[in-house]
Amino acid sequence: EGAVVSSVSVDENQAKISVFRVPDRPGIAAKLFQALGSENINVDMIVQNVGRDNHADISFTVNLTDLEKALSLTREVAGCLGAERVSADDDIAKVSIIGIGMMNHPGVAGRMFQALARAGVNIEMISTSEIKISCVVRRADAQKSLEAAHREFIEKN
Amino acid sequence: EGAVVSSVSVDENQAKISVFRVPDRPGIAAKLFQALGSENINVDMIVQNVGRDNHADISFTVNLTDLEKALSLTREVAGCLGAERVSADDDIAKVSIIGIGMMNHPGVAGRMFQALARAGVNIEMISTSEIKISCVVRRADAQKSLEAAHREFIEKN
Ligand SMILES: C[C@@H](O)[C@H](N)C(=O)O
Ligand SMILES: C[C@@H](O)[C@H](N)C(=O)O
Repeated sequence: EGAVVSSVSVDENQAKISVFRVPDRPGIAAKLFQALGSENINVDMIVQNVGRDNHADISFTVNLTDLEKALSLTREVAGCLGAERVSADDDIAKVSIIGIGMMNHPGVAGRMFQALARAGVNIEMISTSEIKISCVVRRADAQKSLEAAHREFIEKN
Repeated sequence: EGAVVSSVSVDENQAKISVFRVPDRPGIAAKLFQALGSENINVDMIVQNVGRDNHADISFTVNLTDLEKALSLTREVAGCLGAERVSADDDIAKVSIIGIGMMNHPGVAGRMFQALARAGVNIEMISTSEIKISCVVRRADAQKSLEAAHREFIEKN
């Protein structure tokens, strides 16, 4: 079979913001992201996992240069939404593998996660599409993560 | 500006599995997804948000036809990992908008979430990449969600 993963990359210019325990009902995600959009803040990853007891956490990443503006806007909106708290983290890196139809290749995700694990890297967030698997890790692990993914997917093929 | 979103879709043939409160340390995601991969189970979305007190939740979707096998395997692995519990949900739909460089168009995500909100649809999970924003909703909301996204992005352009 041909190489499934065509490239690996790491982005060290992002920050993440998390909004904890927003009400899990229609209109909440809309309010937050409409506010960010109206200020022309580019959002890259958006991650929300299943909620519990009618509340959910929503995290997203922005360019480091937009962090201050995004954070103050998020705090404002989160206050209106009744969120428990907002956190910001400018010490992240986003490591990604890109390929075609990766989701039809069982095992690709496991290989990526194992490559990071072998390098001692903790995976803090995961978001996927058919063409991309992205993991948020510590900024200090950026190069180590890129090399691990490169060894696993580019050098072996 | 040209249309950013080129198509909208809904997938009613998926189920989700969530593994709650796994240890948030290297190797955990690897174990779970290597196991699924070794059984040739195709995984579509994988979502993990930031953890709390050293534990994280990991959710993923599979084809309905793979649910039984995926669930029993996940329960096995989750047991070894010390997860608090595993849940399965075969009543979901995944609604997506697809486009080019969506993440450079602030406001696209907000428009999608607002379209769903206006239709009274609750967003249960969110996962994104530059070319795709996907939301997990109730299966019963599948058509309503597709129509809302279509009205917002295809009919307006
Ligand atoms: C948490 C948030 O996604 C909410 N469920 C909404 O639909 O907006
Ligand atoms: C929770 C899981 O992603 C863990 N942090 C890992 O690196 O495998």
